[in-house]
Amino acid sequence: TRAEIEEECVLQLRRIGDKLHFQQKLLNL
Amino acid sequence: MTGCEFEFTRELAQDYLQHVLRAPQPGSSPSEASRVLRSVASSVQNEVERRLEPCLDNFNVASVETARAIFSRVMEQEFGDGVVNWGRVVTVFAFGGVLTKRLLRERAALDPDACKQISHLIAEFVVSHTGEWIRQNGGWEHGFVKKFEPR
Repeated sequence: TRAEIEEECVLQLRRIGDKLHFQQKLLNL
Repeated sequence: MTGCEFEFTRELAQDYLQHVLRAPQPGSSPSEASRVLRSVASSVQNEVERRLEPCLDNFNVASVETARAIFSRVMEQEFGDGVVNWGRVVTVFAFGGVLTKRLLRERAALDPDACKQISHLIAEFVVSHTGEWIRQNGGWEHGFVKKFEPR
């Protein structure tokens, strides 16, 4: 369904965004 | 956030979309925040495209209105858990870039107004949903740039 597809997009974007956030934190340690 | 901050964010979005579409404004000199955003968001753009491609293949992004509806629903949910960080803020721009590229693919030629409308949409979301967090975290110039500029 459309809702399931959008939910998958949301999960992927959160994963990518949070990964970038933690990578940046590690670089700044 | 002030109107001035909205305009700054809209210019960031416009510059990034033009960068994604490889259509830079002649004679324009991007701000430091624009340069860093281009670099950081481009670095995740491919991953966003690859991971979202199977999902977005189910949508026909044939108009700005369709792009707006998809963008608003997905972004509202992404930040619906209350977590804000610069990585997630960057994904707002990258997702806007993905939708703009799909719009271009569906419509063959993208009129400049469409790009402006998507930029406005990105800025509207960023300012209303993350503006206060951005301000508390140093803003674009003193928060984002300092954290993400190349060393």
